Amino acid sequence: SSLFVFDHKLTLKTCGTTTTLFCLEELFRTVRDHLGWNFCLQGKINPYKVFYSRRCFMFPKKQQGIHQNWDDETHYLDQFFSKGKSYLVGRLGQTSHWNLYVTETNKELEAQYGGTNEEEDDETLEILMTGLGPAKAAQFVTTREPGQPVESDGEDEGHDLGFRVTQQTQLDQVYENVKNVSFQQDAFAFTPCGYSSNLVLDHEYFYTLHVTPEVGWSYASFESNVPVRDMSCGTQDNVNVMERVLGVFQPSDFCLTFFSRDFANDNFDKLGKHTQNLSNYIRRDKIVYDLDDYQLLYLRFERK
Amino acid sequence: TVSMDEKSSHTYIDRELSANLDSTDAFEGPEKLLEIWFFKNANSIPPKSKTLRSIEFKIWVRLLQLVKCQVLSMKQTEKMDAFLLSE
Repeated sequence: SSLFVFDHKLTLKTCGTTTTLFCLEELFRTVRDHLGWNFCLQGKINPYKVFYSRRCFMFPKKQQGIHQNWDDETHYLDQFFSKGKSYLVGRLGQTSHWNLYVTETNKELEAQYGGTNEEEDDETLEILMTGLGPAKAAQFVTTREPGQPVESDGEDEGHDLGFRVTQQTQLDQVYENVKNVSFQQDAFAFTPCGYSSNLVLDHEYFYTLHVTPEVGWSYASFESNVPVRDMSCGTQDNVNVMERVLGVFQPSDFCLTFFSRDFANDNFDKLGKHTQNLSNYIRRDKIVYDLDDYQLLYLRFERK
Repeated sequence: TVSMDEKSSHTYIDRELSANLDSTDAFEGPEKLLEIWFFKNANSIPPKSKTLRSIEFKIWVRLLQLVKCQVLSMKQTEKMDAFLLSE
């Protein structure tokens, strides 16, 4: 799991049976008490924008509380936010479908403090993969045992192994860093298996990976807000990023979502057009959603 | 265990958690993704206001306990704090 905190926004991505939404009340109390940010309006909270999403769970009954059921999560979110909309993304009945909750942009807040009105693009690429290639999944299994004594000056084995896995799998080379900006990574290899990493480019762009390699329910996710064209000086696009990620995991199925604020974002077109004839995969679904001031592309693929 | 480690490139690392974490029961892959934009960008934050990044580390630890996550490590950059979490 990962948390990214910026000055004005945060992204929390959690795996397993975590209870992500149970932090909401305390989070908004904290920003009110510590920062003086009060977003309350007629009993609801109205920040600039909220997204909550997840792919459908493999084992929903093992989730805790409201997270067992999308309707319960939506109901819970509606208690906080006044202008939320809930979407099912993909095909109903497919085990790979995806759920999304998004609030209407609070444009009054935009004007309130005289911030820049310049429209900056914001893009997020997410690739959710299942049925990982067995040899590929094996890269994320370790032999160390939990509970080893901690040496005060010794190496941290989980982070050390995570670093090596990142290098060996070339997950640190997903992006062409042509601009030669700062690159930082923080990776952890879980024991007996599993892997998480945060990789940060130019102090503000991240991509994050989470892998559960167990046979039968193997899964890997890749999420990125890296503006690939800018970072690579035009030598790379998100189709190429997708191909590199698929090469690391060789999944049997995957779905890709791409959010973009800029309707003229060229990766939106490229992902829509250039993924029709991938050599190893058949594209089963392509759906475009127009969400207030964002557009969302959803693609689903199966191995040939 | 919450301690700052100046020796590594991490801003924070929890060696004890790292050594003892067992992922055997972490069976569910698909994640829950929550993204909250309090303001459109950093320039839209009220003048003279503190920002999310001025919230103390121990408060994030407490918030994450509600989510059932612990902080394994954290790296600060000029514009972002990136936490790597248990689970």
